[in-house]
Amino acid sequence: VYSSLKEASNYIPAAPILLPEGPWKQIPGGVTAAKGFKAAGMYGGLRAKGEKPDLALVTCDVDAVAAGAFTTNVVSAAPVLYCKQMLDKSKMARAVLINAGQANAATGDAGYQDVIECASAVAKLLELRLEEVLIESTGVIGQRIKKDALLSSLPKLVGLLSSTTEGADSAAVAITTTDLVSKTVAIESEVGGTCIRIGGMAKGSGMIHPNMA
Amino acid sequence: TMLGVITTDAWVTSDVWRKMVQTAVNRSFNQITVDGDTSTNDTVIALASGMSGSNMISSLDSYEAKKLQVCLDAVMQGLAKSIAWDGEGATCLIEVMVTGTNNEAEAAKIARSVASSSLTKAAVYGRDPNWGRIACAAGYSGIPFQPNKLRISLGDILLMDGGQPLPFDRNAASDYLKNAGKTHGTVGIHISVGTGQGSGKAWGCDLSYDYVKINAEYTT
Repeated sequence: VYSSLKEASNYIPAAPILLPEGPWKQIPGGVTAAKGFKAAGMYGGLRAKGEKPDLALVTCDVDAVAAGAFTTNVVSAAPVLYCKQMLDKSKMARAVLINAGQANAATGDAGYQDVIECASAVAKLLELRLEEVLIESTGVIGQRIKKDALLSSLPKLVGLLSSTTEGADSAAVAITTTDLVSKTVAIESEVGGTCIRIGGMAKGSGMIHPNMA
Repeated sequence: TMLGVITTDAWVTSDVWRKMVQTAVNRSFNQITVDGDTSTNDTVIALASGMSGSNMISSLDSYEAKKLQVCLDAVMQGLAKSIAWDGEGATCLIEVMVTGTNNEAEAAKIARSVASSSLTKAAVYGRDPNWGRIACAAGYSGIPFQPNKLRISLGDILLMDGGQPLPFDRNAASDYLKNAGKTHGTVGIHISVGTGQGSGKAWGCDLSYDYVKINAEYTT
């Protein structure tokens, strides 16, 4: 597991993260720095060309309080519609599955059905309820996701989940599309006398003018 | 498309967390731009496990909530800036800082209008300290201000003050832009539009030939 995560995380360099000054310390780990979180990224055969990792999973060991911000573009992708519904239904979540390669946008009812099938497969593997699984997709608009390749990769992806920095870094690579660098960061600070950690990963290089709500 | 996943082990109630996340998104991801295209897929998911053992944060007005908010803002800003830094074809990050407005939202709108301006972005790529394009982009932002209060600087070089263009060292200003492009560094554009307390930032990147090349080839 370690060596495949390590290999995946080295596929592209990491972006320099320009953190503002403040009462925090930057630490390694990205999305797995905070307690309770695991992540993994792998090549699942979704990208049009090349073997850069293209499938990522982030999980929480306990029910996590969940929030989301979504595009206000009225032509919203199927995973956006799905996540908004799930977060309307549930305040908590346990997993986020992210695929690169196809955006599953402008794919109509069939695209929405694909989201349900993928989320259901993750829920089954992790023994979760459907509404505890959220989905993000990015890539070519108008194409449905390569569902067979995605579904057949899930058991291996779940097996790769790790609370290490390599888990976070491999996931940060797997969510990229035209990005030249991966984007991942974590900080540690004291809140109310307790040390807390916040970590994150992001992707994006083109079609960037977010108006999320 | 931008995607984000944020995780924390702070213990926070759902309604407080959802408001905090939207505030942080407004101060970060909603303040970046590369090409003016708002994607069909933009999403940020933020999960709080509560496993740090901290006290539960159940009010936005508490000290703990304010502390968690600034930490969340910082993480999202760090990630948002790296997206603009890595904009397709970019040679440098552009950080636009606006002060002197009535409130944070007005400053943020002017800043994003300048960061989104194709002419300003192309001028930065051409290493041209084109204060006129910056003034123009601030002027069409939709936020009213007195043109004779407009002050614009590029890094430490003052280009305009009190609405009047100033004599400045063009070579030094152009070298400032060249150096940022050489090091894939940051170009700072500072704009003041008055004496109000509002301030805000936006981030973008310069517009190069490569942006067109990349997107002419990335076909459906």
